[in-house]
Amino acid sequence: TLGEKQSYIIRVQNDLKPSVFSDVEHWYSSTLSSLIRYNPLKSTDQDEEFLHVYKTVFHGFSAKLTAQEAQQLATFDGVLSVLPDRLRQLH
Amino acid sequence: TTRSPHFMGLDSASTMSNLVTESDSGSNVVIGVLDTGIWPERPSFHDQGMGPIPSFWKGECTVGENFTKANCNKKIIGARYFTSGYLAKMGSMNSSTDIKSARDTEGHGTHTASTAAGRAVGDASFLGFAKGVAVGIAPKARIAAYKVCWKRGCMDSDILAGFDKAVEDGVNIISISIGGSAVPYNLDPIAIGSFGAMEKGVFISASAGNEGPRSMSVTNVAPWITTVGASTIDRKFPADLVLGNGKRITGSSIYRGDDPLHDINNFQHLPLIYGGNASVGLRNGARHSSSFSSATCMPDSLDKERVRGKIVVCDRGGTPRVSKGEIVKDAGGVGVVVANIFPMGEGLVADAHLIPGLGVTESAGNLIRDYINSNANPTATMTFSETQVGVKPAPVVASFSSRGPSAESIFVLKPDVIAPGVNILAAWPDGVAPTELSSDQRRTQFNIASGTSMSCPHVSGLAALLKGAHPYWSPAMIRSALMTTAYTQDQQGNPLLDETSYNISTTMDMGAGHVDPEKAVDPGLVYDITADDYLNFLCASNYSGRDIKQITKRSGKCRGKHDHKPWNLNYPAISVAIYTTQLQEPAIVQVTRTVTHVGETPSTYTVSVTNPKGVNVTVTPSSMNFREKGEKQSYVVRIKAEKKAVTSLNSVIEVGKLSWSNGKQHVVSPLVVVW
Repeated sequence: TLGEKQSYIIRVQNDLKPSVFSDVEHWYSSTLSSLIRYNPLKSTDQDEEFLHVYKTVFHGFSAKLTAQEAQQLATFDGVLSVLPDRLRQLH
Repeated sequence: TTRSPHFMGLDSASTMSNLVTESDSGSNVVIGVLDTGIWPERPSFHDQGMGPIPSFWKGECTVGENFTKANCNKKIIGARYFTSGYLAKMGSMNSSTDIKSARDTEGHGTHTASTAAGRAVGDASFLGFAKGVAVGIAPKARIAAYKVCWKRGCMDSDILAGFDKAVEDGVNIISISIGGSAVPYNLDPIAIGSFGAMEKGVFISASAGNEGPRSMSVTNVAPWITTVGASTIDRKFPADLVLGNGKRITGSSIYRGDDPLHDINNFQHLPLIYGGNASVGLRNGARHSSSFSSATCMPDSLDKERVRGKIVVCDRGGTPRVSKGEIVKDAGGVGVVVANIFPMGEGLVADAHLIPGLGVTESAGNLIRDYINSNANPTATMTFSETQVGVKPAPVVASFSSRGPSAESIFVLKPDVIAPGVNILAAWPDGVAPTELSSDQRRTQFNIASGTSMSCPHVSGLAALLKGAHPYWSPAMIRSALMTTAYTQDQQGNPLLDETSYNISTTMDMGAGHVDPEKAVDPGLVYDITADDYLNFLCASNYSGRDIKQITKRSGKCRGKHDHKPWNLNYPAISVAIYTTQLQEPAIVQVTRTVTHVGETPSTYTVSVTNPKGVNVTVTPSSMNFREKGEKQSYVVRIKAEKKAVTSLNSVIEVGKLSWSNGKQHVVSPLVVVW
């Protein structure tokens, strides 16, 4: 439903980080804040928190977003993909 | 595990296996297990006699609920847990079932970790079944546990975090017995995480899935992952259902109880009923159990009046097998028979039922239902036997093991190999019942489980041994050694069978075949693959630049009008497609492969080919002479299709093989042609 959040995995192209940010985490954080700050349905500060920040095998982060935010984020420079976080099972 | 190391030739009685010796049992190798955590107090994880932790290791033991740094040692050298994705999905954790630490409250992670790298523990068994010395495949390899799965499953975001941290910590092998549905590589976080790990030299062993015997059901199919299917070992847990007409049906069970039914001396026949004939009627004027739910013995589906005091036959499906016994018990039944239904066929796994119970095959299930339907007063009894070893034929491809071809690319053979995954005994935590049912009050140090989850850590351990013996081998070289030395015939020289039907198994069932550790340590030649090779494969497979960037962190540019073909990925198997509907003249597909000589001495290899039906295969050159270790040489395979009329719109898969031999070693590649 409108405003309902789910978690997403966001792949970022780190070499596009603007020089104004000292490290990629600040860049991610700023991107997420600017996305969520203007969302009228934002409920808590926790919405701006990352679930995980990935640095080794993957560049990017995971976070809770609305479907609209996820779509919007996918259009940002440097964002390569926004994947819904899925549940898997043991084999 | 008991028996499977012996079955794989790793505990040769007279001489210690070459692989185990050369690798020092994997002592300098770290296996990262992405799973449900670990129960560190189990004797399988003691560190007596182990050397110092490898200097490259950067991981840590994260403190959490009921888990301190003291829970790590020189065996368990890392333990982390990842909750954020799970909490975001579920809202909160049930503190009675999940605890926030790497401690395993499910059992699965303890089982897989000890299978891959458990230390030797004498007199191990599950309620007396599968007795022996339990030991992992690489008993000195170090374990790092990354808990990414919880009571209700495993979130992609946590799995990816596990990959990220494991590689940062310095693991050499990642063992992941988790899956979902097959999706394009760029949409699959396990494939994406694995690519990043592979780039850093980490070998990824993943379970193929338990959706067999359905075709195209294999998962974790990215070509940089080693995908492991499941097979049986030469051990069974027989139990018989004896019908009132004297017919004896042998099934499988690890039921152990003091119920009179268990005692063969108190052999007594009891009424037998099919669950589908015992559905509850209209209850309170509202509820009615469908025949499907009662046939599969779903909760509240059985009529207590009809079931009381009887042995109930339940079809498989819908609920866990062991829970069917619980449902029968709650309805007043005294025994349970869990019968396979189509397409499960003749595959059997042994379950630790709470009431006298056993599993039977699909054909036996049909026979039992026929007996019930044709008798006014059907009866039966059960007898339970001890563990049987030396069973033939073995190995047999497990009925449940997911099958190829890969839905993502027919040019990459999947699964890659099969390994033991049926009725595997391994360590089990305190506080978790062997059936995982809340009503099961039993607690055991070991448990017997089945699944590709169990076969995957066998290969993880094996990869650790190979990495220990050959520290500079890449992940692709390790997989190549496993695949090209795998066997497709049992010790009697008969083709490996498919448990579903006991017909001959196919390459789509077992990949290159069953792993053979002693041969894999000295494969002669290997097929290496670099990260750039995988990029070329993705380009050739029509992945866009953006798709490729999503997987690889690299530029994703496919050079100009590239001339790469997806079948030219330097895979240890060859798989091509020939579309006969467009075939005017005989079609030719040309395949290139490059081998690396990994033997210690100069050697000459000559090729032999078994043609797939309907094609003619030639190899140029037909002989290769290697002077020194590390030398690479390429060859070209021309696969020429015979001109023939199209008889079916369905694709047909024909399989042959290509083998390079120097007289001592045989480097075998399956050769698959899809028409």
